[in-house]
Amino acid sequence: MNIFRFAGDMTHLISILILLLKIYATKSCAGISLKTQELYALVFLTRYLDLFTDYVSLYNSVMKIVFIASSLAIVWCMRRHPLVRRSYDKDLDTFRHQYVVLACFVLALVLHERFTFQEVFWAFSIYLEAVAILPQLVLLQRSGNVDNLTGQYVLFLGAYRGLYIINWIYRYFTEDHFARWIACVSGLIQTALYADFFYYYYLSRIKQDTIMRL
Amino acid sequence: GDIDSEHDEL
Repeated sequence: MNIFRFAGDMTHLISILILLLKIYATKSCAGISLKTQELYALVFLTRYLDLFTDYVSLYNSVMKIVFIASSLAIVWCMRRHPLVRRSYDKDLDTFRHQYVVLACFVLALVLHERFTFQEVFWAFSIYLEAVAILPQLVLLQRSGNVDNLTGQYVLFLGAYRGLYIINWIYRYFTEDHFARWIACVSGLIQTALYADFFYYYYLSRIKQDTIMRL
Repeated sequence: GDIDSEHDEL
């Protein structure tokens, strides 16, 4: 464990909690893609299949449970909470995410570290996390609604990606065997997509602020 | 399992 990875995990968790608290506080999920949140929950559920079989550390196990619980809490809020679900942009959040799930699964069947049940699902979760932001990106381009996507959410999401890349660079130079090319390549693609999301986020933000000022 | 097979990152 290095400080970059720890800080990356913390900023990732904070970004999820910021979104959950924002939805719960405002009782609104306008502008938030349920499909992206469902993909994130699927990422954690398929990545942490080893939760009960491999014990890495207390930190590792606790964080896995927290990530699964917080991502499912957001999906539950957006699907079941009587007030929140009314503000969901159902007719705008129409990205066909099932094709993304299928493509990632097929890719995981082809590209993985070892052909075992757990490893294939681990690779699947890595690929899926990289593209999970797509429905949110499309929804943002369509709705331009950044009310619930606070600046802090975007900031911590960016910090999470940046810190993880620094963590991989650090591990590459300090550990002899650092062969996590699946996570690194997929992580770089994920960071590029996040940069695209951040670009549209700030465009929408500027547009919204301009309209407010007029 | 051995370290490199174990996914120690979240």
